[in-house]
Amino acid sequence: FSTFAGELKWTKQVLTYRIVNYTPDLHPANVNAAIKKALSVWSRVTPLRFIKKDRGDADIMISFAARGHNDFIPFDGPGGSLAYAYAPGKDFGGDAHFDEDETWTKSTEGTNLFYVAAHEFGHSLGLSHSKDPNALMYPVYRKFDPSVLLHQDDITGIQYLYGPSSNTNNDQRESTEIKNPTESKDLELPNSCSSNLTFDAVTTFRGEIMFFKGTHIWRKHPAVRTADFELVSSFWPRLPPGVDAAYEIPEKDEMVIFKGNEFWVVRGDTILPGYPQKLYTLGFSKDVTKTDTAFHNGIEGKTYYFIADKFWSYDKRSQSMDRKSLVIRDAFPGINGKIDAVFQHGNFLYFFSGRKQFEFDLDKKRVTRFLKTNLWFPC
Amino acid sequence: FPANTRQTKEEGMQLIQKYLENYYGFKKDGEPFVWKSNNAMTQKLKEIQKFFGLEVTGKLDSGTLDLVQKHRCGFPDIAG
Repeated sequence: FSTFAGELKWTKQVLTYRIVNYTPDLHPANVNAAIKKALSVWSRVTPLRFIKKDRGDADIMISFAARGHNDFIPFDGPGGSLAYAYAPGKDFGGDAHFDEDETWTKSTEGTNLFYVAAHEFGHSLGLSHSKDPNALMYPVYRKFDPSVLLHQDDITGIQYLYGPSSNTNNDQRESTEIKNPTESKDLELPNSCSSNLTFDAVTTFRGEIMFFKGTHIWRKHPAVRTADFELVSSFWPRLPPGVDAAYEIPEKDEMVIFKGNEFWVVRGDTILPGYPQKLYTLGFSKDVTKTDTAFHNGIEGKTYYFIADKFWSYDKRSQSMDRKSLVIRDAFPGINGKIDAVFQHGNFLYFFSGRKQFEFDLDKKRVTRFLKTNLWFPC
Repeated sequence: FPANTRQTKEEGMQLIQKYLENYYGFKKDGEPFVWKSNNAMTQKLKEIQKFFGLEVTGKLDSGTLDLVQKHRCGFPDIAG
């Protein structure tokens, strides 16, 4: 492997990327998937995480263009040079340009976008070309083999720059090649349309709704049909997977995330300093060791914490936590037993319990609809 | 008819020169494109052959000509 002069690399672990325009050769969803998978090739073997942005600037700007395109390396028409990317840095540093004169495909025919993108993102992260003809970073495009991606040479190179992934298990450390992540069985990803779908936590977040499940989250904007599926660690690398509860305090642009008897406060993708803190610092008695779920009612100025079939509420005005817990069904008629997740959307609360979802009208003080958990996804 | 080796040779030279300029930081120094031993071109050609594990002859042999026609990444192998 080789790095760039000065061993250029990113000094942060969470990088943003934006697909500035799309090739007409593929459906946009296939381009999104190819780019995301190409980035996951590198995030699986390093602490790096990638967050997709749909507008504004991003560390890695991805674009398709033919011939001359406002930088000093014009493309050369079909064949020859397929794409290139800049070494890490500001402005066009990290950006990846793809030659629109190629025929971009998601198969072994033509020029496979995922395969070329995985190579180019190696440059975006700081690797130059490798002399190893088996390495992904070898400069010449070979027949795309979907089963094998990173060779040991690539892994050694990228880990020379960024170190190993915090969650790499042993067999990957020894293995010489990383299988195609979306094909490996051990990555059984949760299916948002499964009738058995349950959630660890649900919360609003800057106008979106975030559904936490294991190591992943679905991000859903009410005005957008599809949901983005991301790794929790791509937002907050230090957060443990499988959170218990989360709620947003919009007026402070903060989100509070709970796991066990600790909680973190985040603003965007930044964990605020001084966290995690212990649960009792919120005013719970010390025998309270975890919360099932929680939501913040900005209108009331109250935050509700649910544990088993009871709840506590914290009043922001009096800055005090209830002295003792109350039974959930007394305050929320029709909501019985343990709650997995709850969030407020408009004047309704949505309670998730196992595979069931209850819509609760805060004015009428009763359950108004009984829904499937995946109501929010385009199933 | 015998192949027009002169034209093919010229095309091959243009191809290799373009490749060297794009990926090996070769700067044409204005002199007519001639083939003298040990000139910059020969040195650069040896760099390609060395990088790709080909026989390092400094000559535009068929293996090298075949390589420079393959699709590849547009980023240089040797930064100019």
